[in-house]
Amino acid sequence: AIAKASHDEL
Amino acid sequence: MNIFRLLGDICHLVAIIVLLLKIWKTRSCAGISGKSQILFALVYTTRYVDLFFTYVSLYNSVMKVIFLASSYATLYLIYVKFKATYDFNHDTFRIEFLLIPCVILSLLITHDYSPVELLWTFSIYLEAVAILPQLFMVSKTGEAETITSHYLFALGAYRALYIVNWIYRYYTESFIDGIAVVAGIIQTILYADFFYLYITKVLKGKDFKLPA
Repeated sequence: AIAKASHDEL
Repeated sequence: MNIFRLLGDICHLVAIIVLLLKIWKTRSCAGISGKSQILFALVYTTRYVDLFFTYVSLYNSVMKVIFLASSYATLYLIYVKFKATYDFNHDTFRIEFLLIPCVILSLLITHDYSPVELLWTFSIYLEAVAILPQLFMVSKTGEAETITSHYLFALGAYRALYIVNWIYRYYTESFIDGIAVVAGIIQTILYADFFYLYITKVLKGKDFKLPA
């Protein structure tokens, strides 16, 4: 499982 | 995007609009913690600094602008336009006791030490505790206007729905962000006793009063 570098959530 | 996150964002938007309308219509910010609103404005400012150089989607950018604009508009209403109705006697939570630990924690536990990422991490930690001055104020006054309780319910429901969104994303796209999840769970737990009172009282038409 990865945490995306760019945050796509508000 | 998934339905849980969309519903969460809608709850968040509803909460912010309900608060703005409450203050604007009643021309009063009685019972509202200006300190919590300062923290929320700080949360959006530090989290959305990438607004101008990271484009995720039109929806994402539009919502960021709405959240930023409405949080500063709320501050303006509380501290400028309806300043006379601001209940500073009951809004006494020491927010430095929230800000400093969040700064320290965001330096200790973060995905990356770039400025934007550190600000994002700080905003995640701060959002988890930003409602505390408001909940503290409600506990001091022992009650809240019904409209304020609707605001708090929507605000609490938004992050609770985000937790469902994170579970959904974990199983569908094996995506997980531990920092956001842990902070989101803490944030939602802080609303737990409020949720209980809201559901057992406000939804039964009673006033929102804390047991004396």
